Amino acid sequence: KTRIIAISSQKGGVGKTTTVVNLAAWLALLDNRVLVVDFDPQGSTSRCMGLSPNKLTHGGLLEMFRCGALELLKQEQIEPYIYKTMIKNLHLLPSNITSTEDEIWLSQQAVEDPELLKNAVDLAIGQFDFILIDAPPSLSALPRMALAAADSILVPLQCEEMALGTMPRLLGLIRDLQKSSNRWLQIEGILMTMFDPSIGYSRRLLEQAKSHFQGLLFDAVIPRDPRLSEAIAAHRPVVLYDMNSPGSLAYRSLAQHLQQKYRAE
Amino acid sequence: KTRIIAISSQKGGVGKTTTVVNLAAWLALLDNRVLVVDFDPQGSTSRCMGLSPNKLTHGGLLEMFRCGALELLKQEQIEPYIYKTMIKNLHLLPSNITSTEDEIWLSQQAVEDPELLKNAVDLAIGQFDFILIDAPPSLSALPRMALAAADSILVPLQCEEMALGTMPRLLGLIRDLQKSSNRWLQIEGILMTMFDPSIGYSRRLLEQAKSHFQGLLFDAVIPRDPRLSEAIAAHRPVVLYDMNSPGSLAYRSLAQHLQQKYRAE
Ligand SMILES: Nc1ncnc2c1ncn2[C@@H]1O[C@H](COP(=O)(O)OP(=O)(O)OP(=O)(O)O)[C@@H](O)[C@H]1O
Ligand SMILES: Nc1ncnc2c1ncn2[C@@H]1O[C@H](COP(=O)(O)OP(=O)(O)OP(=O)(O)O)[C@@H](O)[C@H]1O
Ligand SMILES: [Mg+2]
Ligand SMILES: [Mg+2]
Repeated sequence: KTRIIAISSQKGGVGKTTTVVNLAAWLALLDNRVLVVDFDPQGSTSRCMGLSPNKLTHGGLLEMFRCGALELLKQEQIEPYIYKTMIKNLHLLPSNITSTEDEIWLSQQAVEDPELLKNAVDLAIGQFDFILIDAPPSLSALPRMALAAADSILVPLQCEEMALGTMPRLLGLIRDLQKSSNRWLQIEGILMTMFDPSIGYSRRLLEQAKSHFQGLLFDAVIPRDPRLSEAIAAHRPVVLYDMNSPGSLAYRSLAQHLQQKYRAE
Repeated sequence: KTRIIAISSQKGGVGKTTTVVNLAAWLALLDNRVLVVDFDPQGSTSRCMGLSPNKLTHGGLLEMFRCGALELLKQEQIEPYIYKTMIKNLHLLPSNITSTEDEIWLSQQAVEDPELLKNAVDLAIGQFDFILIDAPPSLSALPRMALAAADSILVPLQCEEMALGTMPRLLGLIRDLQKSSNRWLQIEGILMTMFDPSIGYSRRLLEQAKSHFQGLLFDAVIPRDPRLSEAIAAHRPVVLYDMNSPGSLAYRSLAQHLQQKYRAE
């Protein structure tokens, strides 16, 4: 069965896109069929995967939203909305939002047509082993829609106080959704990111998160690693840039953990 | 005359809140009367300034939005919406958004009642030398409203490829607003943040930005400085935590630049 995971955090710049791109690439390299949904109008995931939002002729978020939940129910395939990527087994439903009007309209549709993403993702069930959704940095209509469509949420938590301060409202939204539109929503785990063992407050924050969120933290901790940023600048996942860098190996162990949990026959 | 500056970037985690909190604190220390508007439902600026969103009894964004643009026009004072902070000369209009429903409603109001922030800020003109607005990480209704109410925009640009990739759409929105609701909107400047001279791609990116955005970059460049994060963890501006740290001194020189530009008599 396909596992649908939303990567979400209200805090900006915590490594949501970096996690989606590199986790997806490693899962695909481990022979899983992976679909990434770039659900952030910012479009960074699409750019990282070589598909710049303003160059896309068909499909993507815009066409999916224009279609609407009801019409999506009648469709048979996800193909009209997705693109191949540089990695076999890895496809992308890109974000092709290029104006503030479109971005505002998308948020309005997320309120008025709440089944939209779920119906789109349902088209891909069975064809993929994992569907990863990159959500925008807020707790507004679009992230809520991503959580409502997912089986579980993976929360990147940057080793910074500001990021920790935004966790209570996210956990509150998860509880609300579990009582309403997504009773099966689970927390896949909390992924500590940009950990820097040479900085005292980064070590203290990791210890604080371990005791605060007992049991929810993944074993994998993503270290601060400049090669992750360099790979992004080269528009490729780190596995195609510097496969054995510390950041890349940490994403590999996260991918192996998810593969063993959901695909071990 | 009061100078109204919106600190905005579509990219998350680039240092918007860190810039607002520390620039405001230094401007206040240099004897300017400063109002900070936390226009991000995330509420990080409010938490940094010691006013946690869920502990606020009156005022703030919520009451301001409930009042509406028309009613704000009839008011005389900004006092009912703002709070004192730990620094003399520095006041805060906090973000007191504590649920997804409120956050969605705020974005809807930003579309239906576009003069709201402008009319609120107008109440404070003359009483403050600088008004700094912390905008959320997107190019949706709330950031558009912040830009429409401002005299100028200060854009933090993290020394990272992902941040650079989001600049074209922001510059496009600025151009659109200059032709419509805010003909006088200027670019105050681009502030390079989290610069790390020990990392090659960080140096390359700074050079790239200097040639790409000629003349728009401030002389002040904010270095990566763990003391900035530690100050946030201590819920105080860096000037009250480690006044002579590299990050703090860079924000002081930015404050001095703005003071000389707008208040030199
Ligand atoms: N482990 C890491 N080490 C070093 N740099 C990193 C790491 N993870 C991410 N980065 C860099 O930090 C910045 C923020 O990461 P990213 O853009 O993935 O976060 P995000 O949560 O998706 O941001 P947004 O909220 O804007 O969507 C990027 O420039 C990225 O290249
Ligand atoms: N110059 C710096 N050196 C080191 N750390 C920094 C620096 N500036 C900001 N930070 C840290 O980086 C993180 C991101 O900064 P900040 O939260 O101010 O960005 P933001 O743009 O306001 O984010 P958001 O998009 O979530 O509103 C914070 O944890 C902050 O403490
Ligand atoms: Mg992102
Ligand atoms: Mg912020």
